[in-house]
Amino acid sequence: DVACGLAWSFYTGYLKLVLPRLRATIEEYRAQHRSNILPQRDFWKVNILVPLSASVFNQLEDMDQRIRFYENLPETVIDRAGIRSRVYKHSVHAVYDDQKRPHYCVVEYATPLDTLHQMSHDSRVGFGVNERRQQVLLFYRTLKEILDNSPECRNRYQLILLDDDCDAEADPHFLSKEIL
Amino acid sequence: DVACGLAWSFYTGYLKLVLPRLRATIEEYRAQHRSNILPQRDFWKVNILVPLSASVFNQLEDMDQRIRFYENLPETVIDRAGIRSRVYKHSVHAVYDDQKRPHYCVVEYATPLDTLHQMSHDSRVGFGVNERRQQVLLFYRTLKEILDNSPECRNRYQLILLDDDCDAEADPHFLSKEIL
Ligand SMILES: Nc1nc(=O)c2ncn([C@@H]3O[C@@H]4COP(=O)(O)O[C@H]5[C@@H](O)[C@H](n6cnc7c(N)ncnc76)O[C@@H]5COP(=O)(O)O[C@@H]3[C@@H]4O)c2[nH]1
Repeated sequence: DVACGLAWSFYTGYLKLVLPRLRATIEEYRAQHRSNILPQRDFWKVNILVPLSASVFNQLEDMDQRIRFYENLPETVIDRAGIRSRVYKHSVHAVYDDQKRPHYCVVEYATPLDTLHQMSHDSRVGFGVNERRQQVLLFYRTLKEILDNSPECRNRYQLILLDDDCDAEADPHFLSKEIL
Repeated sequence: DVACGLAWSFYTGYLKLVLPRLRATIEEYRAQHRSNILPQRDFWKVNILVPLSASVFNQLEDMDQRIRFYENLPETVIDRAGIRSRVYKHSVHAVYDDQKRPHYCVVEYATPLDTLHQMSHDSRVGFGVNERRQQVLLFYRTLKEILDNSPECRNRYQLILLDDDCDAEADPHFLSKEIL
C-alpha cells in the first residue's frame, strides 16, 4: 500500500534522523537567543499535522491566521545519499488562543501527505477522494505504530489527526484550536 | 505497493520541484565561480543512481574511490508544508576514468531506496531480499514512467539502474564506470 511506504519513508528518512536531536537543537536555540520561547521541556516535541483531506499548506498561516511563523530552529546538516551537507530544520510557530495570547510550538505538516494529494489528482493513478482518505488513515495508523515502537523517538512528537473536510470549512480557526 | 508510493513521493516532493530549476542553478553556479566545470549543456542533468540492492551510501566515495565530491550547487530555498525556507541542493562530483581524468557531473542516489533497505531489515514489515529487489524494479519502472510523462522534467535527469549485487563486488570501480 502506498500510504504504508510513505509512513516508513517519513520515519526512516526524517523522523528517525531529526527527533533524537530535537532536545539538543532546542537547547542550542535557547542558548543562542537567550530566549524564553519554549521554556517547558514537556513541549519540546514536533507537532505533526495529519489532515484527513491530505491538503498540505506550505505556510500554516494559509490554513489559519491564528498561526504565525516565529523563527526556525538551528539546522541539522548531514551527508545523505550523495548530497553533501543536506539541511533539515523545524519552524517554531506562535499559535494564538481566543484571548490573543501566543503559545509557541514546533509544528509542521506530515509532508508525505502532499504526495497522496497529488496522486489523487493524477488520472494515471486513479484513486478518488474516498480512497485517499483511507490512505491517510492507513498512513496515520502505520506511522503511529512505527513511532510507538521507536524508543529513540519517544516523547519527541505529537501526531495530530485533523478531520478537516468538514470542520475546517466551518471554522477558520479550527487548526489553531486543535494544536492548543 | 510500497515502491509505487516512494516513486511518486520522489517525483512530487523533489524532482518536480528541483529539475525545472536545474539549468538556472547551474548557470548561477558557473557565473559565481567563473567556472568551466560542466561546460556542456547536454550534461546539465541530475544522474540518479538506482541500486538494485537498495544499498544507498551517504558519501559516494564509500562506494567507489574514483568518485570525489567536488562542490555543491547553489541552494533552492522554498516554504514547504509548514517548514519555512526548506533547503534543496545537488552535489557536483568528479568521476575519474581509468586514465585518471576527472569528469564533472551532478550525481546522487534515489534516496527513497534507503527506506526500502531499512524496511527489509525490519521484522514487522517482513520482506526479504527478493521482494526488495522486486520493489526496486517497481520503483524504477514507476519513476521512469512518471518522468517520461512530465514535460517540465524533460532532459533534466538520467536514471542509472545499478546491478550492484554481483557487479559491485567484482569491481570496486563499477559505479564510476557506470556513470561514465
Ligand atoms: N518536513 C520535512 N523536512 C525535511 O527536511 C525532510 N526531508 C525528508 N522529508 C520527508 O521524509 C520522508 C523521507 O525523506 P527522503 O529523503 O527519504 O525522501 C525524499 C527525498 O528522496 C527527496 N527529497 C526531498 N527533499 C530533498 C532534499 N532536500 N535533498 C534531496 N532529496 C530530497 O524527495 C523525497 C520526498 O520528500 P518529501 O515529500 O519532502 O518528504 C520526505 C519523505 O516523506 C522531510 N520532511
